[in-house]
Amino acid sequence: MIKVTEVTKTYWMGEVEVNALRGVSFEVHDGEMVAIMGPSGSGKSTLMNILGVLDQPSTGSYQIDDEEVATMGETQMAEIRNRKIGFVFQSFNLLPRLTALANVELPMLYSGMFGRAERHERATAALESVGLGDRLDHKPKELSGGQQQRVAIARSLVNDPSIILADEPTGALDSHSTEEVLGIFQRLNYEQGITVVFVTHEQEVADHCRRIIRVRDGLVESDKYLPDQ
Amino acid sequence: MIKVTEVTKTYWMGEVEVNALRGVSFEVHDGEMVAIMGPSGSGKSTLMNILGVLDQPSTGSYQIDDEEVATMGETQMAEIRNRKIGFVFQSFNLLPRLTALANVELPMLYSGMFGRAERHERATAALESVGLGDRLDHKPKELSGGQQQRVAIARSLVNDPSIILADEPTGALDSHSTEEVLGIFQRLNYEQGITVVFVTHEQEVADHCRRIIRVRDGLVESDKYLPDQ
Ligand SMILES: Nc1ncnc2c1ncn2[C@@H]1O[C@H](COP(=O)(O)OP(=O)(O)OP(=O)(O)O)[C@@H](O)[C@H]1O
Ligand SMILES: Nc1ncnc2c1ncn2[C@@H]1O[C@H](COP(=O)(O)OP(=O)(O)OP(=O)(O)O)[C@@H](O)[C@H]1O
Ligand SMILES: [Mg+2]
Ligand SMILES: [Mg+2]
Repeated sequence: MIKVTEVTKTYWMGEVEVNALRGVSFEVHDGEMVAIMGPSGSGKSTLMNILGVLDQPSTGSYQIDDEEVATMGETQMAEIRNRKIGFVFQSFNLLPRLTALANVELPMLYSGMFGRAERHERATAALESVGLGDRLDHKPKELSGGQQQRVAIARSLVNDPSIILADEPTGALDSHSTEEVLGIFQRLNYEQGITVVFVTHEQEVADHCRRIIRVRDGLVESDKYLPDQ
Repeated sequence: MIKVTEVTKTYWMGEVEVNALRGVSFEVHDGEMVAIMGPSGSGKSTLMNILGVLDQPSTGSYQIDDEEVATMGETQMAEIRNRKIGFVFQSFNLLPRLTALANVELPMLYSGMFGRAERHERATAALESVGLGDRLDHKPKELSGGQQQRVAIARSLVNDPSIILADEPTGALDSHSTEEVLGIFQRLNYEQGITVVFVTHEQEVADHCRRIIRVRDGLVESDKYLPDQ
């Protein structure tokens, strides 16, 4: 379970203070699929970086399965990330000198959960599941924008995470690839009970979830459950 | 005027050949506003890089105002880019160590068309026109995804180009920012007769144009004029 209580995040630009999050509170229960929406610059990525244990709040509390992240050290944070979380960055964050296959194998190298042959097999299967079976040896610069995004999605799946956090996972995709990716998230959520939280600015994408949290100026503006689909 | 005739583009991955464009032909007349759509990996960015004189075709001809680009040297290509074209990259391509203001000033430094004070003034005005008047001193890492995209759009406007080429210019933007950016392009097109060509995978965005060219597997699939709006 994810539990966020009065989380703030302040960036300093010399003397100037930027309050990206100004007191955000909500819970996400195991097995939920939730969309986060909000205007450009409203704090969505800042919030996702905290949920993904990539950054810590300035003040407030963030608990993941009853463990408090705000007071953890770097080693413990890395352990939680490797064991529990699959993350898709808004800017993809692929390593430019590695192939698609090597990029997708990387999280399994960090977690040490699989041997060499199994890493290769799982990474190949994940890339095939996002329609990139014929691009395994391409480096990021040899892939289109949408293909790079799909590599980033495949990478988030390989460690069998219990939570998938994705920041605009379909932003660079056409409507067909979008449906394919959402189908993967829905299947993981429905069949394996994996918690999925993703940011989107497209209403038709958010409508695949049963709950939509809207943020504006660093605060939760609304938190609505959609009627059953 | 832009005139593309039987343009192909082939990438080599060791022994393997990737035919990103397989023979594309069309014309865009001065003052048109055209959308390019197509599935992920269909060749849109490859085509835009050629239109933007950033890359040359493998075979075929590309003429811009009756000058053949396919046989130009690098210096002549840079001159055409600086004088005629404003380009918005799908991956933004902002320089990480420069502020938003300095990134937007950069094209004017290359073209040498304006003095220091005027560069500062034009860059500030362009950033204000995309809603970033309060983020001038932020570096790319201190901006949200949508804010970075808007910096890239502001940068494409400052040299008073006669052609604006934008690769998914609203991909990272919420619906409000999307309308603002499209409004800027429409105003430049309608009031100043600037030719605008942009890639999008969102139908509502493409509907702001009177013409939609669809590509698939490196070929033009359709080229339709929309009835008057
Ligand atoms: N440098 C390269 N080397 C090898 N293949 C490449 C290279 N650049 C692009 N490709 C391939 O060429 C094809 C066209 O890529 P392009 O970037 O033009 O697609 P796109 O239509 O812009 O897709 P998207 O909507 O995902 O951005 C893709 O299949 C891609 O894998
Ligand atoms: N390192 C930083 N230093 C200063 N300000 C920052 C930094 N990172 C983000 N910001 C500011 O914090 C605010 C929130 O940014 P965030 O990236 O969370 O927005 P977002 O909701 O994800 O927007 P988008 O939809 O454009 O991706 C923005 O106004 C941004 O300028
Ligand atoms: Mg963001
Ligand atoms: Mg592209």
